[in-house]
Amino acid sequence: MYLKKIKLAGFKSFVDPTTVLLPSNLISVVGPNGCGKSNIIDAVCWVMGENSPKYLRGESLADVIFNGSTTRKPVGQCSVELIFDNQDGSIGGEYAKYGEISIKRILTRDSDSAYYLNGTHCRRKDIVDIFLGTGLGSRSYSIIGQNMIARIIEAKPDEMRVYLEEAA
Amino acid sequence: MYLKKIKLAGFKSFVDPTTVLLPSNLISVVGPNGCGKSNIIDAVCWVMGENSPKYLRGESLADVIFNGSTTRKPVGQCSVELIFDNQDGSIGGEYAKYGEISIKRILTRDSDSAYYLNGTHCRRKDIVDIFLGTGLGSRSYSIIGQNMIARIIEAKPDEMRVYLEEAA
Amino acid sequence: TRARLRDTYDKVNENFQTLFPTVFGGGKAYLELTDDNLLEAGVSVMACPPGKRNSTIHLLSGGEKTMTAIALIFSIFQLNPAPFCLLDEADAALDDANVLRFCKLIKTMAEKTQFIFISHNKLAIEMAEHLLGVTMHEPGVSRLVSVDIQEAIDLAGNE
Amino acid sequence: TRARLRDTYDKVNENFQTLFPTVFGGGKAYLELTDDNLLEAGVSVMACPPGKRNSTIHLLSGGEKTMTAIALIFSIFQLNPAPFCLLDEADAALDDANVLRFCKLIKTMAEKTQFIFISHNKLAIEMAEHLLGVTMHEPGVSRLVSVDIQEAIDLAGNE
Ligand SMILES: Nc1ncnc2c1ncn2[C@@H]1O[C@H](COP(=O)(O)OP(=O)(O)OP(=O)(O)O)[C@@H](O)[C@H]1O
Ligand SMILES: Nc1ncnc2c1ncn2[C@@H]1O[C@H](COP(=O)(O)OP(=O)(O)OP(=O)(O)O)[C@@H](O)[C@H]1O
Ligand SMILES: [Mg+2]
Ligand SMILES: [Mg+2]
Repeated sequence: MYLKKIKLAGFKSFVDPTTVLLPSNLISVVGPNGCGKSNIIDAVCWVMGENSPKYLRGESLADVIFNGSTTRKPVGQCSVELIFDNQDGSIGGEYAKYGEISIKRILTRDSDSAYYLNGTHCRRKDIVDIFLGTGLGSRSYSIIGQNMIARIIEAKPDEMRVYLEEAA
Repeated sequence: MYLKKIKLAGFKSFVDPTTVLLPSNLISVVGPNGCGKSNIIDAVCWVMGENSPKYLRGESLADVIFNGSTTRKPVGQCSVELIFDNQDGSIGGEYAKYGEISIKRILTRDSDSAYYLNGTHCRRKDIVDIFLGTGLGSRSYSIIGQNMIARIIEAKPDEMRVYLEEAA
Repeated sequence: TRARLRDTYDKVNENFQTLFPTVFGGGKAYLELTDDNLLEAGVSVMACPPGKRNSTIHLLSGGEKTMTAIALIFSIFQLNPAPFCLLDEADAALDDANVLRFCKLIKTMAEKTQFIFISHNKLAIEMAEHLLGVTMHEPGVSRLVSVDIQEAIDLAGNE
Repeated sequence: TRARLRDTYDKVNENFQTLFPTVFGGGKAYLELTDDNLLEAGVSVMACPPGKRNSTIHLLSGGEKTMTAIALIFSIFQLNPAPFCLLDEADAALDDANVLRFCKLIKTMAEKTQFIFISHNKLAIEMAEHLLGVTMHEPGVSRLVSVDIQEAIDLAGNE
């Protein structure tokens, strides 16, 4: 299983629909400070079910929706979709038979998030469940944000135990 | 007033007596990771009276004394001396008449620190007092350590007020 | 849960003891419990770069701490390796010798895991097979641009 | 002490409002009290890089946060400018455009203040008038070496 594409629209600074293609195993994302690189990582965290604004560098959940710039007005909704190649069937259970799996999350300012699995409406729990056992998840050690290294370095022994418990 | 020289001996990884010359106003310190660059900054903080191990990246005050390597034995004492050019008389009071001012601190493993001002034994308070009003001091905004920027960024509003109180 | 935590701790410790010398080109490191009762104990990270004496992670330099944290994070990652891994400027505090060792580690892991990494460092960018440029030509609006290696280095800001 | 704190707050806020646009090449920033009673209030840092909408420092990117923190630190420094200033890898998270702006700020301040700065970034090293090389040829023992600009760049690890 690997990640083929990330589709964003209205998510943080990616106000226009954007498709990120991921054609290989070593992809470097480059650009000046403040251009939106870390926002792509936040998008992946968010679509996998992350619900704490703190982990998404915001103050409220609605902070992920594009809230305007000097030339553009804020928008009312945002959506992110991840498209996985599952030819090797590593995502198990009822989805093992699909060669391609897509998970999507949509949020509007005046209602809750809606989740979709291969185009069909589902619960957040269904998304979290598919990733069980794969080592993936919005808080797993497969997403190392800009502050994670500093948090590990400054961790006191008690905090370090909590990190290990989360990983267990 | 400017800093002319820093003399270290037995301080952290600078076990051999070392004199750092500072001939101009723009000096860059370069070297690979772990070679001892930040230890020079710790030395300046320490000689100006810093007594909290936390601010010197140690667990106890004796952690500033060279505690050995694979080829060298630990030593029993460390000393740091700063030599200032005071031709412009900006260090005021009774020291204004000196063209050059030196402050020195010596620590041995089995006794307290001893401070020297132009070669004469003095108290820690005397050192702290000379810098009053110059904007200098071990915790002033003239020494920006490797973590200071991250601390300012992560500071909550209450913590930020404390930073301003310290500066007042 | 006690047996599970014990098992996790032992496995991470084992991974860490082999991964640290790979990342540093020598030296040794291990985890230490502050108390015999695992459920109450804290976990200290002891690291000793090549040629130095043993100490906790707090006495190391900025770059040495980053390399130790990277070795520890990947020790936990290897418990249950995910199909992809996202890294956001993990190499920021590293000098070039350490960036090269970091790249070597990532390249070996990339045989089984897909890496998407953000970096400003020329050497790390050069290890990529594909580049993804992000710009904000229109202020406040992010857009993707295709870049070649030279453009990427300019864009990332290494002159 | 209330009057003193008020005076410090006002002066730092004033310095910050002029220094931020210099450091960012535009935009605006200011301090805001969370409560009318100064002795109880917290201080929020509001920053708005050019072309973006206003927000607290926490919503900015890594590099934008660093630039904002540098502007704030020097705003406090200017209250009582010391004769020398030591900087330890203040430029770590910055891309080259921001490193160049950072260097411009330091060079202007170096007319009155002596700067001793540690950096791995080639552009920052090139701004120095003198270079101080530190090595650990003998493991665990630091020594000074004299370096020229090209050696310094190799030593700092920017190839
Ligand atoms: N909801 C939102 N709407 C519009 N813009 C947003 C939103 N949330 C964040 N941003 C903008 O996105 C920018 C941050 O982008 P990001 O953190 O991805 O930068 P980066 O490329 O990682 O930069 P660096 O190299 O400094 O880490 C900020 O300037 C912020 O103003
Ligand atoms: N008391 C001591 N005795 C001997 N060595 C010490 C002592 N205290 C610290 N050290 C050593 O000094 C080294 C740290 O040096 P320092 O923090 O100055 O590195 P640096 O050049 O700033 O590196 P970086 O570029 O990674 O920030 C550590 O490896 C540590 O082992
Ligand atoms: Mg970022
Ligand atoms: Mg350092």
